[in-house]
Amino acid sequence: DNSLLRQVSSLVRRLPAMESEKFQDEFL
Amino acid sequence: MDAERRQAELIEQFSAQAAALSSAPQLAALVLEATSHPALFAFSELLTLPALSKLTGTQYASSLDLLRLFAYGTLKDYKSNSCTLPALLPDQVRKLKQLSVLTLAESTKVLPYDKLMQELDVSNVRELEDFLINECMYSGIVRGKLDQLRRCFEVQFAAGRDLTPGQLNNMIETLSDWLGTSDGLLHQIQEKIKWADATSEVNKKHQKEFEDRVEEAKKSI
Amino acid sequence: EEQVVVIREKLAELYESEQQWSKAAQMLSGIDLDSGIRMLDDTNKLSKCVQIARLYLEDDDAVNAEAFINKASFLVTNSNQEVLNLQYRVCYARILDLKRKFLEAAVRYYGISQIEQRQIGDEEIDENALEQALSAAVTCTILAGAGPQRSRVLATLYKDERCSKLKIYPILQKVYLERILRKPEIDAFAEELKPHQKALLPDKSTVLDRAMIEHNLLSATRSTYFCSFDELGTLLGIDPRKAEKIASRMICEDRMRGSIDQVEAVIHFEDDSEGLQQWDQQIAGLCQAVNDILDSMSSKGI
Repeated sequence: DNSLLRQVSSLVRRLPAMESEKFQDEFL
Repeated sequence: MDAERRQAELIEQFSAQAAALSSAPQLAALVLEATSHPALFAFSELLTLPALSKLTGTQYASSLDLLRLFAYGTLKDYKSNSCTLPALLPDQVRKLKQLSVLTLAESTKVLPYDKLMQELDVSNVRELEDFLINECMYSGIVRGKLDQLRRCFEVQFAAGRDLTPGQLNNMIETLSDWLGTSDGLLHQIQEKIKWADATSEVNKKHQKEFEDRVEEAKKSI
Repeated sequence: EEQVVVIREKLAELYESEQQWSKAAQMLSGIDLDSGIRMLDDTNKLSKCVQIARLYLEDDDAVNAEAFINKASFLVTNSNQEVLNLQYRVCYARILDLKRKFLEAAVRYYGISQIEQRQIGDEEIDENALEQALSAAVTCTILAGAGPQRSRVLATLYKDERCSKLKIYPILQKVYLERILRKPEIDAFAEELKPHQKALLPDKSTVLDRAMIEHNLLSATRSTYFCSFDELGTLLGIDPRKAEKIASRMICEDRMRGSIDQVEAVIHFEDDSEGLQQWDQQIAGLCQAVNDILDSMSSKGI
């Protein structure tokens, strides 16, 4: 099902949840 | 999810239209309409329609190649093969740029302005930001924030594009890793809970023993 | 006194027929409603107050209209005259609108638009009138100061199916979704406004200008972390120093989150805890996405 695959693809691209430099500082 | 649902209706509509068409020129016109439609960003269902195979070997075969490009390719890919592909209308150029942003967002969540300007053939930051806001964020295919200080676009969400055969294994691997990490983390949390419970019991026992000895000492005094 | 009252009422009728609304109102306002000689019941007093207020409102005289509506507000709670009560509500909403208390006016207009009866007393309630009330509610909400209270009213209006049929629905949608409004859209909206809604404020900008600038400023915070005053000025179509002033006022009034660095001439549209909060939101979004996929799968029998 192409539609489901696209949704899963979009989900997978969301990982990791945050990646910005600013977030890394705060996370640390 | 909403974008995908909207697309599902459009895909069904175009598929039904394609099934009813018999001639190559009509199918080529349908491909043009689909690749220009402002709300359609998925083309693999159309690509796999038997009706579209009628375009192969005709003077409209390049329309099939164009559809394939819109399913999997980017603006850069079009520019490298523009001599073999039909000329694009402004709506198609805009869509290809939007799809290019989705492709870029697949590999990294922080997209530098310079890279975006190069990939999207945009000459200045103002134009790039207007495009990202109006054509990508406001159309719902991407969510994110522009960081003018660091000159980058931080992607929070990007709609999924059609998958190429090689991408499926990567996806399965990522999901397996995610599952493994989540399982591992849950296991660690369980262990911590057990440790906390056990330590709490030991502390309670120790406290009781101490209180009993204090009582004993008081009595003997 | 009785004869004077009759003369006043007749003269008021004549003025009304010649569309000299304020003169008609002045004629009626000379009638002593609390006279010891003529005993008027509350319904008659209410009727007179509302009539005078309506006449003043025909000439957009909010000050005088308000004086009589305030008198009427003591009487309306005990009134069971539905027509009068409705007229009172409409006057009150229009007065708030004229006084530029747009959010309060919007809430009242919206309440009026939700009337279910199509006949109140001898009066028929026209669908067009209800649609006008709804449209007035939307217009006033858009003109109101941007902030959390306005967001709540916007959400109510946006989710009301009737609004999707209004001519100004596209702008309502953009305002609700916090999208930047461009000049052609703002100009099109301006054509639907009444004169007092385009009035000049002490700082030489118009009511509409201020509302649009504040809205666009808030919209910018949704898509950017950070903006220079020059960029902001270009985006809002105003002088950069004015942009800074408006932004600082909104931050002080707690209607926008951010900080201003006057040395670097930039505005940061966030505070320091934004990263971790955003992380939480991202995780929630991820979980929702997983749920959506599972729902899709089960709906397809997978």
